Amino acid sequence: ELEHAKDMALLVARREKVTLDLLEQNMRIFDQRSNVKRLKRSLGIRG
Amino acid sequence: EYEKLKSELKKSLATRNKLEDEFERLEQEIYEKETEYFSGNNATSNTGIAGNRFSYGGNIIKGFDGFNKSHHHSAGHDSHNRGFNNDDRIFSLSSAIFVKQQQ
Amino acid sequence: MDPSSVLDQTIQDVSNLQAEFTHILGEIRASDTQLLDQRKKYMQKDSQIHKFIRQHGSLQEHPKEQELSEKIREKMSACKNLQEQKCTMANTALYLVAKHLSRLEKNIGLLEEDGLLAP
Repeated sequence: ELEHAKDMALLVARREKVTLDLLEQNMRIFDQRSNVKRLKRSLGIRG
Repeated sequence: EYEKLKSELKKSLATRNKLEDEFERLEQEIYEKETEYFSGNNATSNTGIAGNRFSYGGNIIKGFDGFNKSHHHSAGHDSHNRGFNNDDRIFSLSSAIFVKQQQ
Repeated sequence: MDPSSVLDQTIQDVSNLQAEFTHILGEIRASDTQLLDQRKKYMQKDSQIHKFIRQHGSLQEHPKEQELSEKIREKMSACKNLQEQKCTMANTALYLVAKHLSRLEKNIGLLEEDGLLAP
């Protein structure tokens, strides 16, 4: 019983860690996109 | 510099895709583990007493009261055998995404 | 120490585990719901920026782009804080059950050493 409960608690902890990594990745992507847009505008790159 | 930024952005997007796949895989694994655990269909459900094979599982949601006593009865008369329904999936249900998908 | 007393003691020790898990996992879900709401809001703001780009091309900046970007970053940061709290809660649940399991395994080991329990 305890082993099963521990396995599932571990999976939940992993899931939350991956969710945190995803959020941080999304923040990184947002900043990178902002930088790309800024550079495109300064270089006059369309599309 | 523009090409470098583009390349880094592409890598970040690829990493994000991998993380999303990992998330889905974990949600699926949690769901399957719950099914295995709560329906008591695990191969380790054996008291070691010859000829007796009790199915039990789910004490993490139904509590451990009477845990000792319930293993002296046969599975058919187990007063703690309350069945299993989707509301018992407390691990899966801790994810709002899972709840939304169910809805 | 004998197997029966170890079992009784363990059952007593874990008697609150069900309530603790129900509480913690409920809290994780509540925080996740909040997080999804926040995420929806910042995604809507992000969509506004991208809609403008689609309509006016990539060279023209949305008149409120700075303000929108600031708000998006704020909401993302709030989401990150919420998510960190969820991680702590999940780790707490894991710690609670691992602690009991570890103690039980140790006691089983001692009983086996004393020959009171078959390996």
